[in-house]
Amino acid sequence: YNHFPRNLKWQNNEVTFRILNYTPDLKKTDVDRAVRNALNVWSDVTPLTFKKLHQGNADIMISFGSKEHGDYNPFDGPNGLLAHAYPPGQGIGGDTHFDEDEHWTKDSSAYNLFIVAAHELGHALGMSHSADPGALMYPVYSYTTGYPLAEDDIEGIQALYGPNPNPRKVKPKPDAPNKCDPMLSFDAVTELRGETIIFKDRFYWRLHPQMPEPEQTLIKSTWPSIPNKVDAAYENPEKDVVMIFSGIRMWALNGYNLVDGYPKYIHKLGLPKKIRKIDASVYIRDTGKTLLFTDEDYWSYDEATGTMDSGYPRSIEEDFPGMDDEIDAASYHYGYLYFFHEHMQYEYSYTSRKVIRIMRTNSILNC
Amino acid sequence: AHSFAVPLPSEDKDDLLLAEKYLRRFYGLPAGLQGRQRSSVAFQSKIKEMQKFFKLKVTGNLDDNTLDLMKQARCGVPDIGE
Repeated sequence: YNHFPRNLKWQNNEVTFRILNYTPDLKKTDVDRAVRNALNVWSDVTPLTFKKLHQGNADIMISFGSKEHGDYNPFDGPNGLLAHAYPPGQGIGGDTHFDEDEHWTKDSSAYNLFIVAAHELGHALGMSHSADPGALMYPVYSYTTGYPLAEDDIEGIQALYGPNPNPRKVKPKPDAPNKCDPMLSFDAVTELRGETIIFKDRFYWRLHPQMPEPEQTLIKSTWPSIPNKVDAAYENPEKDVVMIFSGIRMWALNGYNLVDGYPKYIHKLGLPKKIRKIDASVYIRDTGKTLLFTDEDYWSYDEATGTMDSGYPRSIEEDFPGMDDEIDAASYHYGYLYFFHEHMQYEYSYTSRKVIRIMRTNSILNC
Repeated sequence: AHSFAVPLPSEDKDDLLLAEKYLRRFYGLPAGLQGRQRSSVAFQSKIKEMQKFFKLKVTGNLDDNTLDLMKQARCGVPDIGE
């Protein structure tokens, strides 16, 4: 998290706000509620209280305007700049402006006013931009569901104002996982049109051959319709589809787009009803089979016929000597299977039918 | 004098202008004429600041990932500086 220079903050915990005008995109009551909920996000974790004024000068003056709107800090039409706010202080200090050329909504169909307001009011209270992609104070817009503050945001605002003396139980989002944490484990690994995608918590890393530095992004900012938690994933390059598994459901992605008719239940693949989760999955290009790992067993799904091979489940330990533990994620490259389990990855040779190398899970992330 | 300078393709020029505007607004790139932006020291150092902030590969170059990020919808408050 970052603060503004000189740690600008309100000296009084009772902060006033006033909404000067309204966007025609939403009902007045929706705008009032979005602003009030956005203020509550911050009052939940600090001693701050917010009092609404209907006339006169408030600490935080909230308004909608387009292009040049009176502060010589013009907006830019649709997209691009969505809003801005000024750090605590007299006059324009604390004032919060929304770009009226955006389309403001209550859901994820366009820019969600509540989320943008919560971010901007963070500025109005003294928070500057955070470099944590999972933080509310991260500069780039991203639609998320649930409580918007991450631990990073809470530490930042409490460094200015202290904690809420009467805290209500709030469940902050965990910070973005650190790729070089020696104990890092993966949720799932898949290829996607020549890139490697590694899922962990609400995030994924994207590795590209020409891009040595993995890029970390929120899953929901790329694929809003899939869950925040992925259990397993694999790519079927022939169909240009990536399958995502979470719980008993599966999603089919074609690039950024969700294939029609999904999500579906995993049992449609031929798995028995008692299977409630897939730990890992991997497509073996040389055989056209997809292996699905659950606990100590695995299944073989024939992509060409769309049916589960007979004689499964089979024991992982028996068919993959050296792999006597559950599998978090799996990938396949040029005759080698890579099994990821907790903070270790095992390189298994199909031809010699044994584990030939053991590495740290995050060695794939240049750590 | 014979010049080897070749006009930038219009798309490159647009990207360069977008980058210049982005860095001026969010990373305090000094205003005014900078000559050939891509080669100026100030321009490269501001790109590095932005790449460092967003945990991108710090190259000082206007690569695709950096440009992609500059084009995303965002808040108008600067990331760095007063």
